Amino acid sequence: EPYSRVREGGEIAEEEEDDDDDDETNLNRILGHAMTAKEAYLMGAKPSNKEAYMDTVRDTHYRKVWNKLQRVESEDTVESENKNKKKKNKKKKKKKKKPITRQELIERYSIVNIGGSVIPTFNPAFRIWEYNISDIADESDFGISKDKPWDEFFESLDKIMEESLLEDEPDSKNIDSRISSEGSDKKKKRKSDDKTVPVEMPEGYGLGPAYVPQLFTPTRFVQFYADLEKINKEYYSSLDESKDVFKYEVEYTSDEKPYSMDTLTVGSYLDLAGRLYEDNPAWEQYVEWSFASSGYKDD
Amino acid sequence: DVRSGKDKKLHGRFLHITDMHPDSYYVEGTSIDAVCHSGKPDKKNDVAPKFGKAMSGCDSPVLLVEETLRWVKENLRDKIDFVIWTGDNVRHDNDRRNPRTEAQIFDMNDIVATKMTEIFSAGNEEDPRDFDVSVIPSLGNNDVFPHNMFALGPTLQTREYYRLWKNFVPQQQQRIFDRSASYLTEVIPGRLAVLSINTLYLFQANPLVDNCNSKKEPGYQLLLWLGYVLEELRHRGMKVWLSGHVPPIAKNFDQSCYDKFTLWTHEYRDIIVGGLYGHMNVDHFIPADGKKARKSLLRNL
Repeated sequence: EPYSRVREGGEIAEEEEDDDDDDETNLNRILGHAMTAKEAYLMGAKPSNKEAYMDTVRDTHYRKVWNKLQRVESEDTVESENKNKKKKNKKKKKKKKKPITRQELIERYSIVNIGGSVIPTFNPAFRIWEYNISDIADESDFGISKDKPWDEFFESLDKIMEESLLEDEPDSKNIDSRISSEGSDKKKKRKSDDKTVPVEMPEGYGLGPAYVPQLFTPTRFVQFYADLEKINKEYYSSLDESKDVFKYEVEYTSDEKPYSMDTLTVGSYLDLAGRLYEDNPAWEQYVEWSFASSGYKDD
Repeated sequence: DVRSGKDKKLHGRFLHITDMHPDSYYVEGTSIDAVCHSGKPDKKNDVAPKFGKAMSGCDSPVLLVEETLRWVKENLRDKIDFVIWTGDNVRHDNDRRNPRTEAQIFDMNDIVATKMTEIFSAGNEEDPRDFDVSVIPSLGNNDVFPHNMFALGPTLQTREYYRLWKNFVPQQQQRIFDRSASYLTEVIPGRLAVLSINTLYLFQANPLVDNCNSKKEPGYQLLLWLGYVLEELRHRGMKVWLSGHVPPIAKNFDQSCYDKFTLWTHEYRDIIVGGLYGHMNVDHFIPADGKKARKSLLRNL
């Protein structure tokens, strides 16, 4: 389906080409980063080129989101623009990118959250996530499952995985006998059936907690960090060795600037990515926290 | 809790903690240049301090990990519902005079797993799987030997991790865990699950991973597991958090593994709440484009 869509619309094809060019550039930069990271690894766990890495994140991932945010129009506008463009496309291919709805933009993304570490690559850190449980609190049948026990499911999954491994063995007698008992049509179908590619989400399935505020939607996070310089200083300057100097502090929360997120849906993250791309002070603050307020800078 | 029959209060909060890297060779007062293991410091800035030093290149002193977990126990334990713990519980292999051994990796993982059990378990001697706060560990690239390399199970390593994590991994998933070192935990029974995904099977730095297209590839088998589990969760009307050590971003995964994994997260956007990962030590987020992953996959297939 995407193949035919790509072939149909010149403008979408152009977007594809843009993306491919970007990918090539990204790949080169990423490889450069990976090589540096490997060198750093060989020497130890000392951070290296992390600012450059974050700049790449901004210039690629966040920039692409920002670009798409600029194309977001209301649904009515998008519909009428699409109609107009179909007519115009017949006459002349235009370079202007196709408008999209906010819903289309949000649905195509998911968010990969990468946590700060306890190891003091920067300062030690971890995160507390808060999520919506308001609709579950008063349920009386909470936790009662009407489904078959998990053991049955995992037993059958174990068999599926076992069989899948055998399917790849052309000389295996097991495979020969299984295939021959299934008939040639099934054999053909099975061979071309890659179960590691998902089918599209059926129409009519509502968007989940990552997209629309509902039960289990993450609502806020609190990022904790331990200021090692301060802790060590306090320990060494204290005359009392038994004094408890070690503690974590709140570094930042998702509802304060530049995050300013009132909920942690994909849409909120995309808005944040757009802000971080265009707003330098916000970006600087974000990067400082990305490095757990350690003051890290590339050499 | 249907299994234990006990009432549990939900707090609407959970902890994500990652990359502890405790180093039993860390010695306070040694040289940072010698990864805080030995030597006389050259200058004031070269001294390994008691609680560890940011940006020094040294791993965590064991004390730092102990103090971290103590702080979590005293300040957070009774306010959270579950803990997502995304691996790397051993020092780096960065000291030629003290190369890591497989036994050391298992031993340190055993120590940290025992510590996590002590903190979050319900203290029920008759049922060691009874936890006040569910803990969901996943496997890091430093938790395996040799570094980064992890074969499709069953192997001695998958069995060893089942032994170390036997209180965390649901018993009925032992055989599946032996294959994939991945499992599912129902953190809110019948409602919310967390998947512990062995991302090393998708990781391009794992020399045993070529792609995710051949059925014998560990990544193919992992994605097979992921697909069936997600479908079952959808069928049950449950929601799910994904978790693992290596984040699913293009630079970390083989291209086919990245495309397929991203596509699964896209097509199950009705049930997936989000994904939590570690490995990179930098606190940030990356938007993953599902539509683009499908295009890339089709193009490459």
